[in-house]
Amino acid sequence: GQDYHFGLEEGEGIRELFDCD
Amino acid sequence: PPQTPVRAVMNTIQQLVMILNSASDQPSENLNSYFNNCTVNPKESILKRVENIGRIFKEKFAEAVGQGCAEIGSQRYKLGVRLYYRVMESMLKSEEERLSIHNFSKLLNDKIFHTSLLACAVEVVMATYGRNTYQSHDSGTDLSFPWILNVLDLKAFDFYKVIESFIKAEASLTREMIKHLERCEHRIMESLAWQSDSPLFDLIKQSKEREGSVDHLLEPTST
Repeated sequence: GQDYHFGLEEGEGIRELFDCD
Repeated sequence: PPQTPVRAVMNTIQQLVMILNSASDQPSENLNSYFNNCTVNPKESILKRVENIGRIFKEKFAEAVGQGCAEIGSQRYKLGVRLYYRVMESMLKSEEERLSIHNFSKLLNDKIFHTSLLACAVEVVMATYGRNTYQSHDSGTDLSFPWILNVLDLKAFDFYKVIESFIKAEASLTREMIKHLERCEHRIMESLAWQSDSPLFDLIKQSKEREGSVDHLLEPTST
């Protein structure tokens, strides 16, 4: 099967995902 | 650095086992300095949460596979905590480089972030060490995903948020482990995130309100 698909864009990281930006 | 095919293939389970076996049960110096840089130092609440969740996990594990295997549960959890600290440090390092900030107080004092990250680490350990050791016990309870979510009382959508960052942050994951996390991701997207108590619905509502458009998307009950 193909590799993991990294979906997060530029400027998106764990901090943004948990509304801490 | 994103996971490259070669790196994933080269990594073996032995690598992660060796890393976890030699890792410390406590946060490293580096991680402690991140804690100290926070406006509100999160260390005490982190240690307390690791202890509380540990008690619950070991209890539920023993319930599921029999008291005779209780020791295996505490071993799994111990390695999970080591991986949790290791990945947290790696995540903070890359966030620090990406955002050039040093104070992660809000993130590191976020209970859901920690519970999700810890759950992901324990899930990887459970998947890595597999079930063969306690397979013989006909426990009936399947400990594979999403069992960990019920044990930690964690919403699938919140668990989903850490998966990609976890894979990016932990270079020693094998191909099978990444595939396992990817299957968890798909299961969450396809069904678990849409259960009626999911935080997803509030988020959709909030984004709709922010957009100010008519809220036709949300049905009163999720079907």
